[in-house]
Amino acid sequence: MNPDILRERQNATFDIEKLTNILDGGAERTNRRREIRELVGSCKGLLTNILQRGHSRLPTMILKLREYGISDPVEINWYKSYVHRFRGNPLEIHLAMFLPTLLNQATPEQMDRFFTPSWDLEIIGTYAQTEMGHGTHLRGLETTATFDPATQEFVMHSPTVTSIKWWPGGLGKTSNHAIVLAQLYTQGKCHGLNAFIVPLRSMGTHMPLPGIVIGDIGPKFGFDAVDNGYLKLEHVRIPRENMLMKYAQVKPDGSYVKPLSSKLTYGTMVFIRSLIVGNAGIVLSQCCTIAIRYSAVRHQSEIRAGEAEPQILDYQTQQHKLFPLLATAYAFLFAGQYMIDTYNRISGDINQGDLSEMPELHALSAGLKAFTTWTANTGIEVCRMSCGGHGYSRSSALPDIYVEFTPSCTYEGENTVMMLQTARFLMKSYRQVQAGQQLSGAVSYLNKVHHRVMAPQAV
Amino acid sequence: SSQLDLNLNTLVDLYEIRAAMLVELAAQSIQQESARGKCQEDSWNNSTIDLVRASDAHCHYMVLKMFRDKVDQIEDPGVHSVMSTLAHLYAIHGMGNFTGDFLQAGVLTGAQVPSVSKCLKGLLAEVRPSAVLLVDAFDHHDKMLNSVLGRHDGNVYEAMFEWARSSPLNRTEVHESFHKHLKPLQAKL
Repeated sequence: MNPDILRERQNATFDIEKLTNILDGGAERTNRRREIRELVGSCKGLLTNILQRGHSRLPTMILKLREYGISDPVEINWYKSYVHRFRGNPLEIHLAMFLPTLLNQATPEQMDRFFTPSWDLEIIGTYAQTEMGHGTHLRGLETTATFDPATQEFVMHSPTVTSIKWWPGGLGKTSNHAIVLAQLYTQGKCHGLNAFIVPLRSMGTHMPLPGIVIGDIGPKFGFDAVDNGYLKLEHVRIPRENMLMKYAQVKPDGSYVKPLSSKLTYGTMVFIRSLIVGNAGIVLSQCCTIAIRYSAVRHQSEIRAGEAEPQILDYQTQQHKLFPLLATAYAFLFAGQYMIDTYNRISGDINQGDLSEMPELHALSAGLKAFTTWTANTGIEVCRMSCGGHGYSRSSALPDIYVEFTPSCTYEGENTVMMLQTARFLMKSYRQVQAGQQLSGAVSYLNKVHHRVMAPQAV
Repeated sequence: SSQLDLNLNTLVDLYEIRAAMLVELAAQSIQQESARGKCQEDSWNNSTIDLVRASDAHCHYMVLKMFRDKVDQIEDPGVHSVMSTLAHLYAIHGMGNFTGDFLQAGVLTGAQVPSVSKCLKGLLAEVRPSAVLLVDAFDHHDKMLNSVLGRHDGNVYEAMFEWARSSPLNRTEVHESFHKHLKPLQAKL
């Protein structure tokens, strides 16, 4: 071991393992995470060349996932991050969004039809929401699903070039089904966005089905292992039972039953955004690990003339670059824990019919997703530059981490739009306070605003 | 006083007041736009910079609050102490970056601004002895981190040399490009 780093560890003032347990949520969780890490590390087919295409590792990855009974979403996230180290894989969306959406929004009958085949990978699914000309503004999406009572089918259609579904991971070449978000028309009325399970490719030959125009969108900044795809629907007919109907429903006569809240349709996105908050913490913690360990062994220049070159970690400027980011990494990891716990708690309430906390969860997950990914993204670059020239080498891993983390500022909701969603909730809360209502939860501090006089500061 | 109260709960309160102020300012901006006769949508659009700032402050406050709550739950004195220092650092660093907001909110005075910087420097020095241990606690295994610079054993330079030697360009002592391009060019000059 390098003597500098050895010396750093000899001066411990706290029990590292106890802190690791706190980060994992308990000693048992640490053991479980390490078990999963060992599983990935000991399996030859999983950790290979970083540039290897995603598909070749899939069989081993999936079989091991099932063999070890890794089914908890957080554990799946650990597992994926160890296998792919945030480089993505073609089944990313199948595992992270398709299956959770079925769990959250399918009726028991639909679960019987779709879940087991999806778990067995007969059905490989993705989640198609974003369109070429439309992103986070969901009401602007153009894809239509028109109910035809005569045949008891929905006609799925992409009416314009801008309505072509664009970006979903695994859509290009891997998936044979997609959950498609489309504007529902029935009895001559538009009822807004709803989710539909659309078969894309033949289960046997994997050839695109009639009316399905599908492919990969081409090379990107990173995520080379993922086939982000496009999908054009040309009057594709699907059975009425393929609409996800746990909340909203279309009856055989074409009548529409509203969901308790339109936000229920986007529950999966809230879950993913909650995961992204924690992932921002993980990525920042990786970069801090790299930059701080390197700064402990790197010696450069001199503080006092004639003395040996000090560790660069002793320079105040280096500490100023790295330690606030270290603190931020911890802050984001704890925020990630909080978000997953809150998501699970509120999901339980929603299942009991209590939707009261859902708007706050939506607002917080959107804002924190943006806040943490923006900060982490710029933080990665600070870590890279704090490693001097060697940070530019791919051997540092920092350039790869940057490339793979950058899309999180735009996927699952472009960050500025996310911040404005949070702002909408804040403004609504502010108006409620002005109207004399008492707020609870995260915005309860606004209650005080009403009683406070804003005085301009003397300049 | 020109001294800052560094109690973590006080710092959380300051962030709360900053967030409340920015929410209020964003709301006022919308109201002012409406008073000028702008429709609701245009009033909103003309206030979006303030709205994003308000959301950002709200999130900043929430993250700090979650951090404080977590620190409060830690029972081990050693871990509690180092995490408390980090939470302070997170809060003070944010105050340094957004000094204008805190001044505007009236929770920080001009006389106190230098003490934010002084306090930040003190916290950096306090974190220094634990920095490597704090990243060790993240428990990122070398195999997963896949970084020559971030190796757990710190043997960076040896590994970097080994990594360079395994570069595809070093498979042969003389690369084929020399025979194909450089040598013919040299012959022509």
